Formats: sequence, C-alpha cells, structure tokens
Amino acid sequence: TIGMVVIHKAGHTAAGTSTNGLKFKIHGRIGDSPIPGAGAYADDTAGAAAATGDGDILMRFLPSYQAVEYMRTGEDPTIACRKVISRIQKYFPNFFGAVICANLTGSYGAACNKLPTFTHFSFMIYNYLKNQPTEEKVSCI
Amino acid sequence: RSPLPLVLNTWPFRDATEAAWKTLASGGSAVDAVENGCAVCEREQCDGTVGFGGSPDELGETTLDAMIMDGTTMDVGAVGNLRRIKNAIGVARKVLEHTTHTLLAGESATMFAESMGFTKEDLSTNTSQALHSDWLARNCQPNCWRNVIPDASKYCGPYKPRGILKRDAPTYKETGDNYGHD
Repeated sequence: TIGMVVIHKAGHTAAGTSTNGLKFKIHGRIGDSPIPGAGAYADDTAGAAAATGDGDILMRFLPSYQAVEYMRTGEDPTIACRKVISRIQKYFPNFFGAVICANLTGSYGAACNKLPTFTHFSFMIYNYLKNQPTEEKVSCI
Repeated sequence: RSPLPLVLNTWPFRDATEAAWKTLASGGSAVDAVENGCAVCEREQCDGTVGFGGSPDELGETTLDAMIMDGTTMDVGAVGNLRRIKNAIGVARKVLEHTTHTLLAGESATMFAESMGFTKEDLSTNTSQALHSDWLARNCQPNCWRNVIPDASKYCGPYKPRGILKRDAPTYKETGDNYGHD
C-alpha cells in the first residue's frame, strides 16, 4: 500500500492511498485504504495522515482521522502517530500497522507497532530542507 | 528554506515521492500531487502491494482500493474492490470531481470508471497467478475464514457455517508483513 500526504505552501492539504489489498482475501473484501479517516485523512485546519498495515483491524479505529484530531489539539506529529498506534495496541497487541502524520507547519512524523518481524518502518519525505526525496526510518513502539 | 511544501508517503517508494514533488513544482495542486504520486506505484507496482499483478484474492483475481481527499473542501473520492482497471486513484479522483458520492465499489465502480474513459484490462500477471496456485497447493493457507466447515485452518473451501459456533482463533497465528497487508 502507498499512503501519501501533501501539505502545500498555501496551507492546502491532501491525502490519498492506493493498494491491491490483502493477499488471498475473500472475494469482495475491501480494506482500510479507501475508507476516509482510516486509509488517509486531510483537513486544512489541522493536518493530514495516512496508514498502512492490516486493514481489517486498522479500519475499525480510523487511525488517520484520530491522528489529525490529535494534531488539531497541538500534538506533535510523531506523538500523534504514536498515540494512534497505542490505542490500537490495547485491543490488538499483534496487529501489523504504521501511520504517517504531518501538520500545517510542515512538521512530520511516523509510528508503527513493534512485532518480531517488523521493528522499523521506512517512509519517504521531500521538502526544501531535504531538496531530494529522502528515506527515513522510525523504530516501532 | 521553508519546510513547505511537504510530500510524505509510506514505505520507501522514492519514485512516487519524486512524482508528487514535481507535480507541485510545476504548479499542480496538493490533490494533483497525491494523485500523480500514488499513480506511479500503480504503474510500477512498487513492492507488489500496489497496483496490478499483486495480492490475488481467493479466486486469483487482483482488485484495487484507493482514495483521495482534498483537505480544503473536505471532498473525498474512493473506490473499493475495483476490478479490471489499473489506475484506481485516477478513478477515485473522478469520484471526487464528478459525483457527490464518496465511495464506489466492485463491478459498479468498474462501470463508472469505463464511463469516465478508463480502459478495462486484466489485472492478473504470471506473478499473481503463481502466488495463487502456490496458495491452492498449500491447502489455501493462510486464509481469512473462521467458525466454518471444513476446518479453514486445514482445508480449502467452499465453506459452510459450523453448526455449533465455536470461537476460533484467526487462521494465521503470526501476524506481520509476510502474510500480506494493506
């Protein structure tokens, strides 16, 4: 799955996803990616976020919407992303998932749920401070 | 050297990041950038979890999910279980631009896409077909069924509801990216 968020100069935000979903899913299954607030979410008055992982679980917690709402209250993007992962961990400690978050000032962050087979999450960032597409990693929590 | 504009995307899909950035640099909107960025992975397949030729379902078919959201207008376009159309986020953009809806699904979403000028084509490849036949050869493991007969943790379907519903643990014990994800 690709989840992408863009914060433009004039404060315009956008978010999106595209995926071919879960391997060997039951015919007709739809995951979290196309669900606004789950796969991705954007609001010019707060920020934008996107998620990837086990869509059947993620969809139930609307992680992207929740992250944006945390940023609306002034939470740093990394903290907002971590809080969203923690909320899901309480119910599904072994879920596979990661979230990316960006606020209106261009700060960004990411978080993921630590599993034996998933300890770091890579994402891409591009802004004038980087002047090229740059891969960054976060340690899962 | 402001931190804006900003492009951020999951996983190290560099070409997608680059395409989004170039869209902004050439005067495109934030929504244009998201659409063009995600469309790169639909063409290039990225790590196999985006676009045609990946993640076959139980019948061996690849279907696509996508969404796009404009944070200025709060407009959303989305498609779920889109069949036989490669550019899912492009169709999602048409839902956003040309309907008052938010989400279209399945064969009906494919018909909408065709009416918007998208071409129908097979999304399967040798890779996805091989993935599917290997899965069939492993008695359809892992799968997404529970509380059914025959026992879904051992056999393929078709399945029927188990008479006395006993709570089953999910078929796949270990979670993690080797069992596929969204």
